[in-house]
Amino acid sequence: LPADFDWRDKGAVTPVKDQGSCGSCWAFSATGALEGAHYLETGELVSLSEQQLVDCDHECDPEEYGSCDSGCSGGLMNNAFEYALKAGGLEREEDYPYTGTDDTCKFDKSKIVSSVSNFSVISTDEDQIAANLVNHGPLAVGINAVFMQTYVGGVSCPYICGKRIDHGVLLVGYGSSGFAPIRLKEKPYWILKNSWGQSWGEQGYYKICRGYNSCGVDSLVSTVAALHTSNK
Amino acid sequence: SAAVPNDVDPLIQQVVSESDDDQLLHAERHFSSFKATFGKTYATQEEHDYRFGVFKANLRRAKRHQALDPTAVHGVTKFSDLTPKEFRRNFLGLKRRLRLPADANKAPILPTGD
Repeated sequence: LPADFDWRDKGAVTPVKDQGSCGSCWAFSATGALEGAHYLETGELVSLSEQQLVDCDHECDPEEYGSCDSGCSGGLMNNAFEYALKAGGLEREEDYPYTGTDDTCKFDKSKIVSSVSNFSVISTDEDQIAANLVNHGPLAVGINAVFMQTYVGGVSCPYICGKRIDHGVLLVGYGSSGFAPIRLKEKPYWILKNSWGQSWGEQGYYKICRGYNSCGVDSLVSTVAALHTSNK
Repeated sequence: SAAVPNDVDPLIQQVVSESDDDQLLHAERHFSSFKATFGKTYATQEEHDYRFGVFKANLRRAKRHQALDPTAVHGVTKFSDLTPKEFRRNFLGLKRRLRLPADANKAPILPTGD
């Protein structure tokens, strides 16, 4: 594995988006992963529609009654992949633009541009997470966002952080040498793409320490593979 | 400390903590800057005063976060006028109760050496 890796340098990551006042982070995390997978499959970077997931994805966890993806009220990335698999795929952002509100489904199957061929959950082992990131593209991950409300920049290495995940983001890379002055040593970190606009964090990105499942970042990691679908 | 000759007045520096008035002025200045930076407006004076109270609480929270997370920078963000509950309700959305399906595909183990 390389010591440092960043899919942004390789053109696999779309610009930072803004979910607005809507609990649709799960949709942005899922589309980000599929955008990366689509790029690896086709060499083309396409921004995919979160609004399609917000409006049309009501996929449920069969093991827990009443736990379904529900637009601005929340969801889960793996359910979104399951929806995309069943629906046939996702439209382009420009064909089904984001409004940040729950609305009726206007999915047009003829406009599908990217399809899911498969998705998997990754073990909590950080080397496996890094290996899957490098081999299969950006990964959908969950995190506890308690420190993110006040985050401005730098590498976040909280001494104490809950492991109860409540926010969906996109893992796009990692670095080996974020200097942690108070600990007097270099700390490796993950690079996470968020969906709160470029005015938040480091131009929309969050850096968090690697090595000890900080804020539960290693707990829910998914990879997705794309099929190339022509949009005629 | 340095020795001071008898004929020179030593420089006296204030070492007591800031007064409440000073802290309030700082908070008001930060809040004005926050509103200008993020284009925040409030419909009524009551709403404005309430948000200012939330903002001050978040300044204290950012200070606590800074102590707990010294390698990052914590401070004023576009969410600084939201209570933690409002923040969770409006900007987070990963359903905690949802669990991964038992039959979810597990990614094969990849080689990581070399």
